Amino acid sequence: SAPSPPLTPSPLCKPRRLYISFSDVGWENWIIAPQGYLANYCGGDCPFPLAAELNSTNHAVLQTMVHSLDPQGTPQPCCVPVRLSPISMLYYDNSDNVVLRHYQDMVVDECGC
Amino acid sequence: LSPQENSLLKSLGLSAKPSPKKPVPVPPVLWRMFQKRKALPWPDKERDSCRVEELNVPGDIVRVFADQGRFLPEGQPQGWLCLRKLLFFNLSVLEEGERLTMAQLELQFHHNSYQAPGPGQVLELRLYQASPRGLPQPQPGRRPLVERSFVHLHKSLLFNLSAALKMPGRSLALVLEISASGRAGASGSLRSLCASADAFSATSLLVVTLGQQCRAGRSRR
Repeated sequence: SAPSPPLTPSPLCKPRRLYISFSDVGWENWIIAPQGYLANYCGGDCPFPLAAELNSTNHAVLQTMVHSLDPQGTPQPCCVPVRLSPISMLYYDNSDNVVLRHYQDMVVDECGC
Repeated sequence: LSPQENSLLKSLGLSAKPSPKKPVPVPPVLWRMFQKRKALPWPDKERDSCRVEELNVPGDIVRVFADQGRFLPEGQPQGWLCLRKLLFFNLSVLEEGERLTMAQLELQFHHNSYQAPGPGQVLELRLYQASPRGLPQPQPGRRPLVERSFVHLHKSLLFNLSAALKMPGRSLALVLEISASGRAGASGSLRSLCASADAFSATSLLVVTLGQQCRAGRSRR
């Protein structure tokens, strides 16, 4: 039910759609619910000039400057999650007890440089 | 199992990949909590992830342990002993860094008892802490952990055992006793009062803990 990130084919740093299905990783026999969830991931460039919508840190601004002076020695800032939200999972533990656990930082809501 | 998968499971708080042998149905209380949390909008979801609102306690891990105990011989009953049972919960899955914030015992019966007892007659329920290795029967003069009287038995009885479990060990062992008490000479009706305790069905222990992830977040804040 998480809001889908925009599907614009922008090369800039943004959340990209990633649905994690627990059956794809072979965990479906012990995770009761959910069967999967929209986790998303961060992808894209953090180019010069760093636009306001790229959620850039001061560190990224300075790294961009150093990168423009020394592109070989210093990489461009990278695109990382800046806001994540939790999900709840129901599963069987190693002793067959049913566990409800809230896991933080599971869904990428926003990315930044 | 690849070392990579093991390492990922460890960061999710699991020592190994579970493979349920006798999967039990999901307790309705956990299912309700899961559905409610799934429907929360973002800021509420974030705020409540280290609190179990339904039980009004801090925590991010809720477990329901099934009872692995057995019925005990009635021994030397005082009055009308209807039922004596060892309740045993294996708590070894609790991790070292988890802090227990709530433990609630639920006793379930097949049905409510609506039969009117005789005047002054009640069902007395007592829970004693016991050692799973030692004699599971209560020692004479030992005070029960919980002592309650009922005129009618309800389908579900809840007992807060949080104080008794502040320092949880690897297991919890309790002795449950239900006895009928009342006016002498009314033994026939005491026997029928005992019959309502025969509807005893199941016991479970709901445990809420605060995991390391939430504890670290709280100290950071």
